[in-house]
Amino acid sequence: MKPVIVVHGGAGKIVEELDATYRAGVKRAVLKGYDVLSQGGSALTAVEEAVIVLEDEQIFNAGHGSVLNEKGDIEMDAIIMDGKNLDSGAVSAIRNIANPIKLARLVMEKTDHMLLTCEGATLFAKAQGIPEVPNESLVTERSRKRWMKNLKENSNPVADQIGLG
Amino acid sequence: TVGAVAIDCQGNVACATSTGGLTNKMVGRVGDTACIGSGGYADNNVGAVSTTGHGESIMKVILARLILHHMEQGKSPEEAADAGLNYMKSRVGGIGGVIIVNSSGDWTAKFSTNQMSWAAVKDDQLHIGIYH
Repeated sequence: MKPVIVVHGGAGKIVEELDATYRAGVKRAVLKGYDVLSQGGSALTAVEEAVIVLEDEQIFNAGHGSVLNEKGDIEMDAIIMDGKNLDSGAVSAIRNIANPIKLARLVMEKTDHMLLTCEGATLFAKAQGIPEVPNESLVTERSRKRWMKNLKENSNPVADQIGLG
Repeated sequence: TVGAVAIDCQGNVACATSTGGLTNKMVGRVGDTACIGSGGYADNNVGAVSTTGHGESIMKVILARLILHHMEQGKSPEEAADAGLNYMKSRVGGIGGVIIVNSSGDWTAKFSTNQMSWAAVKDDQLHIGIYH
């Protein structure tokens, strides 16, 4: 079987001046995943490694660069699934870690559960030795500006995003 | 939101999706990403899907699993993506995008939004896109 990998950096509105940055980001991610596959690595590790690259790229809404909630904080979600045995792991409303996808894989492999959320997910991350990072370190200037703009009177940011993805 | 799907040399497929969610969302709001069948699904018998878009709409139609269902019925990844995204748009008014690889190694990146950044590698050939 010849390996194949596809990645995405999110659907929505992409400003033209950032076009090259988006392209460079998805290129780095897909090549990282393909490198894993080319060396005989598993599809599971390939998708995890590709998503880690995307989480580390500040241009994308995941990990570093995540958007802010109504309180100006970051809460992230992630899922991973293995098609071999339908095993899956996920985390939701997770804070203070750089790569939620790594924690999702640990949920899949180290627990009998499929989804850990919020404080429980944080406790599990600590127990697994995932380094804790200040949430502020994940916040970009772009995300903060967007959040501030959405706080203005007559702004309805959540409804406005229905048409953006 | 970001995501990946892959098939390896053994024919195993997998998916991964990660997100910061909606900007200015309610504290505690969780969208499609963490929900199996919505933010992603992978089954060696069919293929793997990762989604992005309006989370509540994706959850209403369980988009990733819906697309795999269409593939189980004989549709190609591209046809199944169109069917799933069109259903989500017509039924609940939501738009978004998906990446898919099937168990034969056929892949697609489709979106009903104006743009979605994506990249793929097959046969050592790199493909990248943003616009329709």
